[in-house]
Amino acid sequence: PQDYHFGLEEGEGISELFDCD
Amino acid sequence: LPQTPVRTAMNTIQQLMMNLNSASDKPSDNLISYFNNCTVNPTEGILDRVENVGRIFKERFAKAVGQGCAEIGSQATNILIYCVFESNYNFNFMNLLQEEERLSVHNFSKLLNNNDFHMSLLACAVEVVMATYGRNASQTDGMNIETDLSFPWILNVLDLKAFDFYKVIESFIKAEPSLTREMIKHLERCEHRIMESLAWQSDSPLFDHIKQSKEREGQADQSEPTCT
Repeated sequence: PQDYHFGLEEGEGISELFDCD
Repeated sequence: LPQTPVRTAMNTIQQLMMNLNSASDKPSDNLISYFNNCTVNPTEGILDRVENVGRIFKERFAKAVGQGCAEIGSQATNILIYCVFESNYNFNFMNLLQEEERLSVHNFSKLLNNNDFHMSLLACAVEVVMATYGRNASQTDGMNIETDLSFPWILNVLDLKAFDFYKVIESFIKAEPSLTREMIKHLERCEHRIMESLAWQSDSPLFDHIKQSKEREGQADQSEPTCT
């Protein structure tokens, strides 16, 4: 979606955010 | 035809109903293969959790809309439950595909058995339908809601921390191509509201997050020899 500002950086995803990496 | 607020509302609901046509309330075979790859198979926990969320939501929704709107409430609930099923599994599958590619990992046991992750995902799916159905319903048939069902109502209902809900929003938008522009804008507003205020409440996990990253930075500094 063009008008959404994606903020996750390279190497960041749902696994890291929930400490499940 | 010019877009009036009512027409936009009806289009959005129609879009939602179209999404539901392909709704399935069981995980797809692809998703089940991910579940089977896990050290601890999460299937039972996921199915129980979705059932619980459905039951809790039904009770709280009926209480909120008042008896006068019970019928609309139950209709909304049924739509909601199916959408949550479909969105939940669809997201899981799409997200796992992305994570598998990104991390070259096939065993997602930790993530798929993480309660905060699943509750945040379900809350996000619920919020999408609530924002679509709740606000639009009041516009289309003057439903008189006794409790404000707009965000962050769902966080209180599911006893969920705003910061955990925040963590799934971006991945949810990436994994859910059928989201309307209106819905994406709504989720972005939720993000801003969380970052501006809700995430800074005293019991927020954000503070632990900041502390841990500071500790990690501190360790990184120590590990560098001073001469460099």
